[in-house]
Amino acid sequence: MNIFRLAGDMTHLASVLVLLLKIHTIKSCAGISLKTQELYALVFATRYLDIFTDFISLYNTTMKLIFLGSSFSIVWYIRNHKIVSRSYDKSQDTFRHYFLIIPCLLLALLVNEKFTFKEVMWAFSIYLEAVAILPQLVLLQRTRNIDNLTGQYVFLLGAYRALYILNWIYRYFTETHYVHWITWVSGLVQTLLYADFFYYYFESWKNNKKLQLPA
Amino acid sequence: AKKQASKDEL
Repeated sequence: MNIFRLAGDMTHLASVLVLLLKIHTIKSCAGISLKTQELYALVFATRYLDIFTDFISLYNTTMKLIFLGSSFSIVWYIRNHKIVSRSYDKSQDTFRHYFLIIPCLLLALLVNEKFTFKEVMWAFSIYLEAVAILPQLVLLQRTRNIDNLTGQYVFLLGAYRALYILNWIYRYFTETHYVHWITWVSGLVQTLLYADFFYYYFESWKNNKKLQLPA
Repeated sequence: AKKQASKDEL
């Protein structure tokens, strides 16, 4: 564990807590893409298959349980909670996210660390996470006024993987044979997808004006 | 050890 990875995990945890705060307290999911939440639940379900077979540390297992529990409960909230589901605008959240799943699955079958079920599922989860934010970014472009919590949620979610890139650089230089092209390339693509959001997020923060993404 | 090294991240 290094400071970049810990900061990354804490930032990821913070993004989940901000979203739970928004949904649980103001009972609203306005501006939140259910499709991105469903993709993230699938990411965690396919990445943490080894949660009961390979014990790495209490921290590792605890965080996996938090990410699994929160992602599935957020999906449940938006789909089934009587008040929250009312603030979900299905007509705006139209990204065909199933079109993301198939290519990621095919790529995982072709490019993986080992052709076993768990390794293919793990690679699938890495590829899927890289593109999981797309429905959310598309929805933000259509959302007139993005509320602060939603903006913070997306920012933290993008920042966590950027911190992970620093972690991979650190581990590359400090650990021998630490090379993982699958996570490195996917993590870079994932972070680059946030580039324009980060730009507009900082602009709105600097000029102290409402966050607005150009359509 | 090698296995865990490659999958010790979240």
